[in-house]
Amino acid sequence: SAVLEKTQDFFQICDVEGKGFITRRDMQRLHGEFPLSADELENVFDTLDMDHNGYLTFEEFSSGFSEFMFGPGVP
Amino acid sequence: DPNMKGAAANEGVLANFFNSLLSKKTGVP
Repeated sequence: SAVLEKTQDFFQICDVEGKGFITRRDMQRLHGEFPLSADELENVFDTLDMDHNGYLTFEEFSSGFSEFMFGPGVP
Repeated sequence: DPNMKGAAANEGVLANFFNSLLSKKTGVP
């Protein structure tokens, strides 16, 4: 649950307006705050947005994060 | 396989991103 809490924290960093999802534009806003290029941030967005609908939901975000933490296949 | 290379590169970028998030949170009360 500590991981879930962190995931929620991170999601809120990206979703500054509290919409409940992250858009490509939100991601681009992180450029400058993160040591990643705009291209790399877009890559992150595309990788996490698994259904490629342009919206990154909390579920998509957290499954990406848990894959990063624990490896693929862990819910 | 170029697709595999792309996926590996993406993983690196993702790791970079989440590591940045992690370090961003460290030290915040």
